[in-house]
Amino acid sequence: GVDCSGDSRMCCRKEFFVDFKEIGWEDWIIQPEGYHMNYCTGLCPLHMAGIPGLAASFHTAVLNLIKANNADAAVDSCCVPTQRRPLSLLYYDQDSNIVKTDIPDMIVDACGCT
Amino acid sequence: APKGVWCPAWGLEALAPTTQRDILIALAKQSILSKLRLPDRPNITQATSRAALLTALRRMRAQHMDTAGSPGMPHDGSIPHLRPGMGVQEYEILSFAESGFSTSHSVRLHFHFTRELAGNTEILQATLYLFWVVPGPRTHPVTVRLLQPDPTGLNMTVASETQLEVQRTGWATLDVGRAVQSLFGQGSQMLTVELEVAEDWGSPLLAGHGDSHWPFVAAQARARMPHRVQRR
Repeated sequence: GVDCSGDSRMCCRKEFFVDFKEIGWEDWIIQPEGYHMNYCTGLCPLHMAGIPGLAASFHTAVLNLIKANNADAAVDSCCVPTQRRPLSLLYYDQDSNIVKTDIPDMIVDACGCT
Repeated sequence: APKGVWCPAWGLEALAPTTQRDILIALAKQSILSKLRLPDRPNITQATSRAALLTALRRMRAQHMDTAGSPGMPHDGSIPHLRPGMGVQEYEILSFAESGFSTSHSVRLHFHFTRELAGNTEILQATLYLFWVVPGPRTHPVTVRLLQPDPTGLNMTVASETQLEVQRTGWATLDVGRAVQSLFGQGSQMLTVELEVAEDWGSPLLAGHGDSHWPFVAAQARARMPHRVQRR
């Protein structure tokens, strides 16, 4: 995956950190101190769609062949997460119990074109 | 841009940076609360003392090591990932006792579990941790009763009774998994434990409230996943 830098307009991963103290949540979320809410953005021109390593698959290869031979059959393509990991939280619930859990697929590690 | 394509993050880039930030923060809050099944952020009435939290984490860690089970919450509070269970969300819950009715030789302890968890989760295991201070060098019998509300909800009935033999100052544990699961099954969110010691001198004492060795229940739960049909 590619991290967004400068004024890159191609599909990339943009970092965004939500600091729990800044949003007044540090009293009920014990750990961690914030959430890396990265997201995918940028363009996916047709020649980039489904490049191996970017959300590639057998179907993508077939799709590329169709596109190469018939531009009208080309389908649209979006910049989406291709690799994600859980967000681990240690927090107080309404009864002041302490709960630890891993919320799956909450942090985007890499992006790619569909 | 390819014709007719609307991709998830597109609208964001066109907005002013401050607006983008506000939207992302609102999305982050909504995403975390919905995944934790919380209607809103909890208002913490009484936070557990850090000493009690760290003592409980250490005790659970030691217990996990003894039973060679999953690496529970380590003593330093850092959060190792739970066993990644195919995207199934698992919880570890620490519920500290709230003291109830007591006499000179008995005390009731209440443990609350949130309605969000009680409704959608199955209890994998639950352990009651009691720290006894034993003045004299002999074995002391302690009766532990798990109580549950009767169908009218007005009285408490004994769900189970266990005899503990307390010989020295330290932690004693009791498996309460079945009791907590049956409470959840009845939609109740409170586990009541009654502890009774002999009336004679030198009976064992529970660590005092506010002490870092205050009783707690540690439970492992797993979210019930909505039944999904996977089609290939």
